Amino acid sequence: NPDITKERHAGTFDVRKMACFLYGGEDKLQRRAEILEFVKSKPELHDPIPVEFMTREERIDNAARKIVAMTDNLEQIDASDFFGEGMYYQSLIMGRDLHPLSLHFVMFIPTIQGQTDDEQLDEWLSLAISRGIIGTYAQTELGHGTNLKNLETTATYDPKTEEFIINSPTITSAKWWPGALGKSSNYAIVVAQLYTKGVCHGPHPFIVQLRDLETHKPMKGIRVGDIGPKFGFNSSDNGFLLFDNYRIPRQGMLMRYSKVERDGTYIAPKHSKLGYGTMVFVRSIMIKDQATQLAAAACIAIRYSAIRRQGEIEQGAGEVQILDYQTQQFRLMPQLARAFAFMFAAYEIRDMYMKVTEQLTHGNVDLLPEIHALSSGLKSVVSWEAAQGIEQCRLACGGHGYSLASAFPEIYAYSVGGCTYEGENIVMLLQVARFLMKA
Amino acid sequence: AKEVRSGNAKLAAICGYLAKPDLAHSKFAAWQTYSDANIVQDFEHVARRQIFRAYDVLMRHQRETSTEEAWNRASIELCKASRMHVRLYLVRTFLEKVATAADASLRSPLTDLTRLYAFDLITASQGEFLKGDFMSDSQADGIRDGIYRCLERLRPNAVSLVDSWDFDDAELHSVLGRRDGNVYPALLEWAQKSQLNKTEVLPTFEKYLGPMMKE
Repeated sequence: NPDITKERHAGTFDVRKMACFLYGGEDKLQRRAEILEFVKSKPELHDPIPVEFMTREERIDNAARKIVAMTDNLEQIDASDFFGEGMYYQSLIMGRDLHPLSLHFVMFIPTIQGQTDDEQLDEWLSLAISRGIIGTYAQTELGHGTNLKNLETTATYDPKTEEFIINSPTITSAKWWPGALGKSSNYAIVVAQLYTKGVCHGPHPFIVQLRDLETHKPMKGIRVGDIGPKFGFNSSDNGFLLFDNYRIPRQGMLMRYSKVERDGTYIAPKHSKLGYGTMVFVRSIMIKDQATQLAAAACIAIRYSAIRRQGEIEQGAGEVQILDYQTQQFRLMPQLARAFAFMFAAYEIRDMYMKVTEQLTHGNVDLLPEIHALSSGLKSVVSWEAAQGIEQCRLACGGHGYSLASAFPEIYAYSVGGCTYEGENIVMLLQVARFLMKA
Repeated sequence: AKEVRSGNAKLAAICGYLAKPDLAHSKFAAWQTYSDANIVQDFEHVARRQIFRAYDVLMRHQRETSTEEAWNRASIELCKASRMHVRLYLVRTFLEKVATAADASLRSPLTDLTRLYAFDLITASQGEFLKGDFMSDSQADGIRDGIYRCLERLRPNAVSLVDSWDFDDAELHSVLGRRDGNVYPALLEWAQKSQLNKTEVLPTFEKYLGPMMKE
């Protein structure tokens, strides 16, 4: 297209050098190219038709097929670098949708790694990593969300049988929303109020089998299913889950930090803030994801504004590229500036998280509260401003921005979910405020 | 805020600005000479002022009601404080990162982006910057002028800047945003995949529209 080619000739810098500066070096860019080439070379990693033309069932089937093929080829990437190679590999294959193993990798496995004692780690980690089971993370309830203290699901210890009885006492206690809970997962980390010897010790994580490993039918005492179609993420079976006095062995409670002994004695965790680490890391990934989606929206709108001609500034001088209108520049360029700002912040938070994790091993937790507070605030401000920015980019493309061909509806639905999951934004801001007031 | 007010604040890097003395006025003279340090200083001033305003509002409510209800009654001011704290962090990190760009041809457009980002944020929350005459009307006008000049300077690099994000068409998944810009033929081709185009005549015609037109 002559107009977009003219734009590229007008640029005053080397695009590859800028990309290296953005992603952290030539080696990173090289790896992106290798991953892209690999994905393009494997038809089983592609969509038979564009997903926007599929029914929900077709999308779920397509996502399940692709996630198996994707994880069959994990050796193609450095799977420990989820922040970099993992996210890129997944976005190329799975696009802007979740899949049956979304929470298995991002929540189920990290929780097993972070919250189990050595014996439990041996029992569950290799099974989860080898995909022998599919796990999710069930914390949010129908009537309760970010305020964990009021979760209603209970786990009551029975010393006679050395079991925990998991129960959903009311409809509002039903677990609701977890990705892949409805139809795919056969295990879940369930967060429940722990009762032992008649005393409630607050929310604790438990690993619970949901379905028969052969037939995949729900276990007796468990009601589980899909919560229905949503604004986005429709390749994912976000689910509901209700327990009817469902019994699990004592070792079902994850016991690295707090324990319940065979006679029911409760051992409290040494430092309650230790769980913050994974939260900060998950948020750095979220912030990078939001920055990437905002940049994608700005990329689409700016490229289209370069080739779309509409109206004349000087009468008779011919229609102009709409990117020449100051108002169009003002709609789009600040969004691109934000995308850069958010991306650099995501890398900075990830680096600080690495520093804190290293300090933690020497017992130094000074930086942890400040980073935890900051990451809550960043998650809130970035997800909100990214969603607004994506919508502004969509509107700047006129009618075509409303068509699924533009990808804007998909980008917005994928990104705006970040305003509520991982903590409702206003609650996140008030968490930051609590820290600021103390400071 | 409490520790700072009581004089024994142990603050790590991120919140250090809370303990700094207030500034009477912004040092903004012109958008071309508005330095990284002056930009950060002005955001620190506004964030600090909002945090202590929220603190004073909270303290006032705590004198009248329970701690929890006081927190609820101050929560809008508290959210504004958190947002300013986060925006300060975003501006500072952006400026610090761009300053590390060794290549001048990269640093120039990136600096324009940092200015556009900061000026846009200042203008969006202009009331906070004008409060107490911290910024004068003419300084605020100078900031706005800076936005328009940055847009002008960035215009030639707009497409190259988005290209720098290294989005392959497969990842972008957008007919409108295709790298080659050949959008209109591609839109027509994309439309052919619609399920409705599998047959020339839909069953709905025989069932409803045809009979209607024959009535």
